[in-house]
Amino acid sequence: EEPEQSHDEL
Amino acid sequence: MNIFRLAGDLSHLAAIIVLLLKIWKTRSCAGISGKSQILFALVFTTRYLDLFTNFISPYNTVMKMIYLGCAYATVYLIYMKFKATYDGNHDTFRAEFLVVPVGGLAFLVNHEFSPLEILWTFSIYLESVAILPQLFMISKTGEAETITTHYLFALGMYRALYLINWIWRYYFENFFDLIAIVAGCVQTILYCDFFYLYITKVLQGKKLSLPA
Repeated sequence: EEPEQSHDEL
Repeated sequence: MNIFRLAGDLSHLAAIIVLLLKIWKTRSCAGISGKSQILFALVFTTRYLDLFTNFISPYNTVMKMIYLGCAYATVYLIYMKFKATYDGNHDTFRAEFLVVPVGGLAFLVNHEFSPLEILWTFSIYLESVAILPQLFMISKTGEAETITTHYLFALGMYRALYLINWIWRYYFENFFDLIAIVAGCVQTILYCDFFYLYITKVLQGKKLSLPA
């Protein structure tokens, strides 16, 4: 299962 | 947050501010590609839509707002306030040749087929090539003002530092985002030729000019 992407980077 | 990412973010911020100050102080945007700046404004707009949906940290929110504000201020200065100094004749890269394929790719290769996620992916792909109109303009005129090269160097450093950040995060946080990493590598590679010229010419006190 793929982890959910959080996009915490700029 | 690790030191490489913080340094990368600050380098990115420095690049954006150097460019704004250059235009503001010289009252001129000569040598700057307005198309690259529009693409960067589009990159930030499509990536930071999550400002409305997802809170990460005060640092994250503030930086996003600064990047967005500066990107639009730069576009405003180039196309409105100092329009007379804009070098449109040399800014001839066809931006649609970047935006359309990148849009298609974002539809095909993404983490999740949802509007916000596709726009985020689009912004990542677009950022990796958004500097091309600027590099094309320099190759066309054969030269760049020293301050413009400092801007490009800081922008390239931001990407190189992010690559180190991803290696760090992979080892210590078990985090990796393949889309961001591949696009980041492409983007950094585009700067390599410029890095070479910057180190061999600009840092030796010479103006950046290309052989005819």
